[in-house]
Amino acid sequence: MNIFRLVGDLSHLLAIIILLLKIWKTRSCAGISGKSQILFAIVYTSRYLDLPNFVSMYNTLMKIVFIAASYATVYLIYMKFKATYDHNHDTFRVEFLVLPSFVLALLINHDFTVLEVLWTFSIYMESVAILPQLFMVSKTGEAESITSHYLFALGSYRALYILNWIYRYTTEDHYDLIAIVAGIVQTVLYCDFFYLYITKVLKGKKLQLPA
Amino acid sequence: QVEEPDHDEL
Repeated sequence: MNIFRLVGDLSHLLAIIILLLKIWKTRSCAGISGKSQILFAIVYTSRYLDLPNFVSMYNTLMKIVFIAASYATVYLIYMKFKATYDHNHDTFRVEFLVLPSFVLALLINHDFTVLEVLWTFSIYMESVAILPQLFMVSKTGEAESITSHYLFALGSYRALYILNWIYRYTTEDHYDLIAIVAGIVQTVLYCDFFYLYITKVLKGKKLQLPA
Repeated sequence: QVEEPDHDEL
């Protein structure tokens, strides 16, 4: 474990908590893409099937929290507060993300076993899972500031993981190209948002995308 | 037997 990965995981945890609190407190999931949240639930389910393999208390605890929180979020969006779910703007065709991710996982992986292919699928899936949410923000042309804080924390987590991979390569000579390439793609997808967040939201303005 | 790559990261 290193500081980059720890802060990255905590940023990830913060993002998930911000989102859950936003939906629970405002009793509304307006502006939130349910499709992205379903993709995240798929990501954690397919990645943490190795939950029984004990790595550390921290590892097991975080996996359980991520799985539970992702399903709780999907439940809140599609069941409890489904009246506030914005169908009209959450229209990204997720099949164009799931299928290519799965096919790519079958073609490019470290080991052609069920667990390893599913882990690889979760890595590819996670790198594009935020697209429906970013697409929804671009369609509505704006995002509540709490939603942009969620996106900033979520985007920062994988950006910090890149620093973790650099650190691990230089100190432990350990690297995983699949995770690194997907993590770079994932972080690049946030760049446009990061720019808007830093230039606008941090100055107290609302996140308005140029229409 | 290719040893199963361990994924110790979340």
